[in-house]
Amino acid sequence: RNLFGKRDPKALVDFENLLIESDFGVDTAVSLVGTLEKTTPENYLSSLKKELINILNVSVGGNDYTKPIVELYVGVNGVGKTTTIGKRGWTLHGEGKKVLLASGDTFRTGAVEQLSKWGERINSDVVQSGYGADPAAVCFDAVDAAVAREIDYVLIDTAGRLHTRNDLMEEMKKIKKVLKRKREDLPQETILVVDGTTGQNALQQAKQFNEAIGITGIALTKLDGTAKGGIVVSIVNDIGIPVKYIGIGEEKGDLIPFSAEDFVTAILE
Amino acid sequence: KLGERLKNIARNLSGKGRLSASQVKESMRDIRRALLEADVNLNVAQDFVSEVENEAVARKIYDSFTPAETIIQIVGEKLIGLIGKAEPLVLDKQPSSILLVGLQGSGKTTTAIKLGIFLKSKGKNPFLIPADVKRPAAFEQLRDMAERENLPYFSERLDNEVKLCKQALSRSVLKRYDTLIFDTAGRLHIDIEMLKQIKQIKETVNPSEILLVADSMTGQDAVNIAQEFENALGITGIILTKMDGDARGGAALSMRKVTGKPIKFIGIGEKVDALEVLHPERLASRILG
Ligand SMILES: Nc1nc2c(ncn2[C@@H]2O[C@H](COP(=O)(O)OP(=O)(O)OP(=O)(O)O)[C@@H](O)[C@H]2O)c(=O)[nH]1
Ligand SMILES: Nc1nc2c(ncn2[C@@H]2O[C@H](COP(=O)(O)OP(=O)(O)OP(=O)(O)O)[C@@H](O)[C@H]2O)c(=O)[nH]1
Ligand SMILES: [Mg+2]
Ligand SMILES: [Mg+2]
Repeated sequence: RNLFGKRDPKALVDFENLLIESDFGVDTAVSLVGTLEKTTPENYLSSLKKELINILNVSVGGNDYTKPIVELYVGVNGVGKTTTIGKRGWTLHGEGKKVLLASGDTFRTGAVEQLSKWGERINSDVVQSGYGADPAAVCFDAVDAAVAREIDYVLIDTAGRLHTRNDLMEEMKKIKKVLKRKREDLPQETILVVDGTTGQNALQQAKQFNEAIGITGIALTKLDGTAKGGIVVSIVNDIGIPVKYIGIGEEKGDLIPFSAEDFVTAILE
Repeated sequence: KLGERLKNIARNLSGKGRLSASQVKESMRDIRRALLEADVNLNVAQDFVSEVENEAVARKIYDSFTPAETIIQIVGEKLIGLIGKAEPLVLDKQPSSILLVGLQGSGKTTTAIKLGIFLKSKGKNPFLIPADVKRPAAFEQLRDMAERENLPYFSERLDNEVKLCKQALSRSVLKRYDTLIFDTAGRLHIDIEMLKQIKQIKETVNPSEILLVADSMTGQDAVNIAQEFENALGITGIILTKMDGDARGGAALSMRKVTGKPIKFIGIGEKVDALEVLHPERLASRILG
């Protein structure tokens, strides 16, 4: 109960609606607005901002990894995995890192050619073995190549898969197992790529993928549109996975590190 | 057959005899929440619930001793009413053109192939035009799928999507095909330049169908996407993809509401035969979960 009993019900409803329209989901929106009951109306905005930044600022894990640093990219169909890998490779190049791309999508038509074109675009080699090959085998080969060439980062592309497909989730588990068997600490990063226009299903995706193989970070794509991506707040809050990158376009430079402050400002103002 | 959520709402209302105004309000809030959790846009959900409430009053819900049944019935009717019927493709020209448009990654290229297969199965003679000149290996993706399915396609490479469509149309080979399917690059509904280009393609091609291919897991933004494509092009229908997942699909309701255009097909997988015609009851019970 705030000190002066002042409460602006209309403002509270407006905030709740704003959060719902930003894909926060009803439960999260209601509970967040609920925290405003302990403050006065003139502090609603700043209090909400502070609360959200608090939730989103979870620790982002290791930076004392041993080469090669393997980043495995997973997610449902069409969210931007392949493109995000291209952008990530470009960013790492800019930091003077040696990057190798691995074509772990041996299923979807055009996937190998698409990653190969990205490899050319960002001046990075691509390890591939064509369609129908075992994705785990491609990963195995990529790590060997990385060690031989003293590569800093291996970025592994995988086929889009719905979390409702048990067989595909098992295939993904096998990819992770094979990497771990290659070296105990691999992959150091497992990035779930989430389409920024996705609604509540993104929470289910995060839960299932995390349960299956453990996710170390989220890449939230397509935020150059009008969607707000508010579902990540539930993902961070409920599952504790940090958002690491934001995709803001289709060009190689369009991947930026996640900033809780910028993200929250874009939603609330 | 209208899912668990509605059953729970009904359970909260039944056995209470006649309802008070606050109980009706409560059940309306529950219905709204169920719709929001299904990704129906906030304003669409509010409007829907107001209509349900008005109808409930019109049917004398306060005098009814079976208010739960009445409310469930109204919700079901209104939901199925809003979703609308499956409408067939309009293929009234020789050749007729289908233009596929939508956001990045929604499933347009895959759907182009599926439509080709679908039309062939109906005795049509389709021709595919890979008009995405932007995405790396987009041409290869469509080409390889088309080759595998024995679907003829336009194989000339140009670097401008409008020029490519013009070129494709001018080919006399088209005389032997009755349906042209144009796969276009994913584009944002707020990208002025890309919208300008797709408008030019529309003017050149004069399509019988302009189908918005939309991801069924789209959230609140569905209204903006649908609205902008509708304003820019005047779409003729919607195709909802990736319905083999477990997204509730409320985006379908939002898009249908703001455009008034029919949902013509549902994508239910990555395979080329994974396309089915809309089943309104099935979509309704999925949305209400
Ligand atoms: N506007 C925008 N488009 C993006 C972004 N990220 C990816 N895309 C586009 O989204 C589409 C799909 O990207 P892909 O990289 O093929 O997605 P994917 O997850 O690898 O797809 P699958 O492998 O088929 O599951 C492409 O047209 C990309 O250019 C982004 O941040 N903004
Ligand atoms: N599970 C499932 N996957 C689908 C469906 N439709 C398309 N996909 C997959 O979604 C991903 C994107 O499909 P595309 O056909 O490349 O999408 P697009 O709209 O052409 O993408 P852009 O050209 O980049 O805008 C691919 O992995 C497809 O296999 C569907 O109905 N169900
Ligand atoms: Mg890919
Ligand atoms: Mg495409």
